Amino acid sequence: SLAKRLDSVFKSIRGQGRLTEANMRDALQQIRTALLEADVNYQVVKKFIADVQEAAVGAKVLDSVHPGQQIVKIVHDELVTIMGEKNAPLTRSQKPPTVIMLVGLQGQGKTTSAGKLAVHLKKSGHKTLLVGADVYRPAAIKQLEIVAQQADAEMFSLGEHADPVETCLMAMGEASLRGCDTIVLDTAGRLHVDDDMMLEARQIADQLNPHEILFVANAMTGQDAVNSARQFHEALPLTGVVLTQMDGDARGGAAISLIEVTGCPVKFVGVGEKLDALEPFHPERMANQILG
Amino acid sequence: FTGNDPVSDAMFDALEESLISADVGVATTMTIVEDMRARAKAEKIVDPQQLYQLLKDEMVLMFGETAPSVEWRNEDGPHVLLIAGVNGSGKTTTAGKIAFKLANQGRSVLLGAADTFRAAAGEQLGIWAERANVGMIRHKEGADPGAVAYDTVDAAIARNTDNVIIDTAGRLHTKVNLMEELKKVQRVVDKRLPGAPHEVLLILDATTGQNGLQQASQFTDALAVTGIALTKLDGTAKGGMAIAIYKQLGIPIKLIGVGEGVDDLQPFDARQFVDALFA
Ligand SMILES: Nc1nc2c(ncn2[C@@H]2O[C@H](COP(=O)(O)OP(=O)(O)OP(=O)(O)O)[C@@H](O)[C@H]2O)c(=O)[nH]1
Ligand SMILES: Nc1nc2c(ncn2[C@@H]2O[C@H](COP(=O)(O)OP(=O)(O)OP(=O)(O)O)[C@@H](O)[C@H]2O)c(=O)[nH]1
Ligand SMILES: [Mg+2]
Ligand SMILES: [Mg+2]
Repeated sequence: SLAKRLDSVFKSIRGQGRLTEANMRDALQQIRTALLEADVNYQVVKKFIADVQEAAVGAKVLDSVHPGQQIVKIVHDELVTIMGEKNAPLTRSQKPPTVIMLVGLQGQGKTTSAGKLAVHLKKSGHKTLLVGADVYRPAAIKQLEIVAQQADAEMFSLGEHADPVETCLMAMGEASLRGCDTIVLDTAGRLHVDDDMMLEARQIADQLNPHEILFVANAMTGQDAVNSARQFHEALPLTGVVLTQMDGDARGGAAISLIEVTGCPVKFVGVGEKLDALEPFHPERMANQILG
Repeated sequence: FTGNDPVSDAMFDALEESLISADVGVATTMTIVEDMRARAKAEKIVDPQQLYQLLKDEMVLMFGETAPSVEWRNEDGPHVLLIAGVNGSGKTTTAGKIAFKLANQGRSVLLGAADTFRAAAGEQLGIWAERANVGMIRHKEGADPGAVAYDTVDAAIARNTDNVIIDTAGRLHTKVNLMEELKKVQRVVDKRLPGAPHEVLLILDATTGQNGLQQASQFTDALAVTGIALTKLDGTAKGGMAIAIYKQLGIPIKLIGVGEGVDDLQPFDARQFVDALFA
């Protein structure tokens, strides 16, 4: 863990008098390695280290009795600050329905997360309409139908020969008919470099004006997180991130990259395959996980 | 090195950045950069282009001159391919693409829908079976995956089928009971046809970071993985963790996924992979 590494850096210093610029450099190198091993993006780490260095100078770590502990605290606190010190709730519309759009790369957990959101919202008395706007993936609509049944939520789609934009538009009327105050649009997985698919996503967003556009990404995502997040953010007014498969053992450094690049908070984490496996994001816990 | 040496520290920093950014991982990157520093010094290399070419050639050599075989023939019975990996990596899609490719080569193919857990998993594989024009064995939802695998191999033996492809449910390598379930599927297949499965493909999403090494290590402990299919290389991720996996575990990449359509499957080409890594 970072704490252990820094401990060994500073153990060799103890009793030799003051901490020096050179030792500080060693400590920063250890922090850099720990973050890169956690899959935080290379450029994001570069900026982060510069910020930590500045904070350490400001906190006069060089005069401290326990420099190792102090640096770990600075790094931990910087991470928590970046990740948004407390949990950010879902936006609700003044006038129903609230529209939540799920977007992201292929296979990240959108369809499953749609069901999880319905289960989560049900607890606070909301009735959700899940909308099958993925007309490409084999049996995607069937998958969402089953997820809706399991979540005890309503489900709507125009089938897989329909236009996704039209499906989403029609869902608005359908929600009122069925007394649903929330709509979750489950869209197809798409590459940020697929212009046609990114255009489709923009059209859905333009027409539906969602109150939330959540970028769904797997916690094990590596350096590419910044690329996909950046292009999705440029194409769509993202409002939040859902980080899935947090029940694995990935360090999850992608969280930092995603938050930095989109300027959005992580609103939820997926912690399992079942539909009750959705939790609010805890920056403190994530900081500990990333630091290993 | 002196400040006015073209093969400078800045160049090795740039090399480090491109390797890490390609998901080659910290430990492997450090090893590679140190090796290259030593070689540049020993061989008095002054041209960065020359150094990059040297590294690329070295990486291609590491993967081996000949592409790993995906012939998948078995002389005494069907050839059995088992497909495994974490959730959402592209298993079902890859199983479908392989079935399509083999069927087009004139093989008889039988798909086994051993994901009996996830919503619409059977329907999804069923559509791929239709696309490939091949048969599929499927039980009802919640059935024992081992039973599906067994029945698929059993049917293939009876029908004299050339190739069996067993698709399994996504599972995190950290879930002990799910890894045990996968081992059981393998045992059951071996029981029905000794020596099977003849190929165990780990499906790895190219956007995965260093956790890919953990996945490969745990799946191989459980199943003796014989090859990797690296998917979603049509995105911007480079899949560099495949290098760390090969270096540390010796598991070859056999196939790459480059899209969501039936034809979007290619045999692994080390030269193309390495060139793309540094592009
Ligand atoms: N362990 C675990 N698995 C998850 C989690 N979220 C989703 N999954 C699994 O990840 C796989 C992919 O989930 P999907 O919901 O189909 O992903 P998707 O983004 O809709 O996929 P596409 O529509 O193809 O882009 C499934 O096997 C899910 O059960 C999670 O938080 N933890
Ligand atoms: N762009 C791209 N998408 C791919 C590729 N391979 C698979 N996909 C997509 O990734 C998503 C997940 O694929 P699946 O085949 O369902 O993945 P899986 O591993 O079977 O998922 P689970 O069974 O839920 O664990 C789907 O949307 C696929 O179309 C690929 O090579 N390129
Ligand atoms: Mg989906
Ligand atoms: Mg599958």
